[in-house]
Amino acid sequence: MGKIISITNQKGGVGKTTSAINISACLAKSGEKILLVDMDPQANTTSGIGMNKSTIKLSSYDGLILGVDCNKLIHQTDYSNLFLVPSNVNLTGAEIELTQIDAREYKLKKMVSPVRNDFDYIIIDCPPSLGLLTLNSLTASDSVLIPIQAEYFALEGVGQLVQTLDLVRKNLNPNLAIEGILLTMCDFRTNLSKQVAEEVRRYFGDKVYKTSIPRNIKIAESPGFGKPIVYYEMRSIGAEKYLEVTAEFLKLNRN
Amino acid sequence: MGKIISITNQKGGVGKTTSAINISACLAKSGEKILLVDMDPQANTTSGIGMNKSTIKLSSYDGLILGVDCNKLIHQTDYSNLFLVPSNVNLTGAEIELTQIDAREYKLKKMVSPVRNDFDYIIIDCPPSLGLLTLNSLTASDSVLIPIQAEYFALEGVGQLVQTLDLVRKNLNPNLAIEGILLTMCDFRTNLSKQVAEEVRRYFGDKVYKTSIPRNIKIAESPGFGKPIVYYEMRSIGAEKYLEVTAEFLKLNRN
Ligand SMILES: Nc1ncnc2c1ncn2[C@@H]1O[C@H](COP(=O)(O)OP(=O)(O)OP(=O)(O)O)[C@@H](O)[C@H]1O
Ligand SMILES: Nc1ncnc2c1ncn2[C@@H]1O[C@H](COP(=O)(O)OP(=O)(O)OP(=O)(O)O)[C@@H](O)[C@H]1O
Ligand SMILES: [Mg+2]
Ligand SMILES: [Mg+2]
Repeated sequence: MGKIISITNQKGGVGKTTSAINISACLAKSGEKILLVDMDPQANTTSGIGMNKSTIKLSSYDGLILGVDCNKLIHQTDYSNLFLVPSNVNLTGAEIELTQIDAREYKLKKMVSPVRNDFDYIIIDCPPSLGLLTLNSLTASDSVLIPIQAEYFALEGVGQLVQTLDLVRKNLNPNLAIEGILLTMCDFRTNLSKQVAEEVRRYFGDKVYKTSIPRNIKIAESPGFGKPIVYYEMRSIGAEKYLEVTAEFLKLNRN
Repeated sequence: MGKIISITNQKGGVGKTTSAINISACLAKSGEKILLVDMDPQANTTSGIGMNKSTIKLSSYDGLILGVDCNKLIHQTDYSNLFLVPSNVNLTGAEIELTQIDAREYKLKKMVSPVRNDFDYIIIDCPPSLGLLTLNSLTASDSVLIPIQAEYFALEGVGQLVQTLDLVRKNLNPNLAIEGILLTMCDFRTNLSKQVAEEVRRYFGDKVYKTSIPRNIKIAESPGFGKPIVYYEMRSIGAEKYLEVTAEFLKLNRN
């Protein structure tokens, strides 16, 4: 039974896409069969993993709004065990279109349920908002993985996010759990990173992965080549840390 | 006649709020009367400038959705010449509520028009999306200032943003101009920053400010103290560069 996990944080630029791509790639490399679903109209996951956006005919929009069979949306990526439901710019209008549809928060759940058992994990990259695209993802998910950038504004938004998770549990998906909290873009030479990390560990306790991801230029370069970090520069600290946090993730899930 | 400027980019974490706060503070310091409008449900501008979110009764939500008089929403900040219309979490629901309202894209324009001539500049901080909150801001604005982080994903979204600006000009606000493009978080020791900057200058020509903002820890620290950089650490490279780009901005606007 495939586990469905949303990568969510309404704060922008905290490493949602980077974590979705790199944790998925590390899981696939360790033999897990992975479906990555891009629910962000920016389609950064789609391009960051090397898909050519202009060749994509059907996307998450078609599954969500038009009810197209998910199997028709799934692409094989260049990386073994790693499959993708791409996004494209049509998704920008989806939030407004969804407001007119019945059971609007359950559309993604309906889309991915038929393929759930074809994969070990389904990883959903969310846009930077708490609108209907993110609500759809949270409703479809077993758990949510929250990247938090080690900076002030990212810390501020955590309260709103936790409140939204409570609302989703109450009204849409009672079993939604927290998969884990991942500290990203850390530079522990600065007080700022240290203070934010302390605060996050105080708030979430052992839900915070022991591994944190440092700021690393190789991570920022890799999407420009359409490659996850473990395929772009295996010897980098970025690859090392994403492999480490994936090992932590698997240890928690295999028990 | 006050000029209204949106700070917009649907890519998350590119320095919209940081630029809104710091350009506004630098303009206020040089004698311009500034109204900062926080249109992001995250309310980062509101807290980054030192307002205590829990003491705020009325916010941009009340002006936008309930039609409350803008004068009732304006707060004096701790900094002379700098005023704020704060945001709060109610704004999260505004995007969905706006879909049911007539002339939904013109609500912000209607809200700020009555106070337009009380200020030299009205600066609007937008959320990381191209939804109805951003469309409201673009419809209310004379021009748009676009921060672009010197990284791959930020470059990718520029095409979508330019298409949206064209749509807004065609259907909602024919006079919407580009105020300027600001390169942020630059580290020109890296090829990535150099390549992105070259690409942006090739695409936008002299619309790109000569000044770019380097990555600077003092900039990331300052919102935690509720202070713009020129009040937090005047001797930092961050303060110097925001003063420089503001001088460029004023030179272009005073002619
Ligand atoms: N550990 C890291 N070191 C260096 N750069 C990073 C790191 N993680 C992410 N980045 C870069 O920071 C930027 C923001 O990351 P990313 O786009 O993954 O965040 P996001 O949360 O998905 O953003 P959005 O809110 O727009 O969806 C990107 O340019 C990315 O390449
Ligand atoms: N020049 C800079 N140097 C270092 N840090 C910066 C710089 N500019 C912004 N930051 C930091 O980077 C993060 C992202 O910036 P900011 O929140 O202003 O972006 P944004 O575009 O408003 O994000 P969102 O899309 O969530 O609204 C913040 O933590 C901010 O403090
Ligand atoms: Mg993303
Ligand atoms: Mg912001």
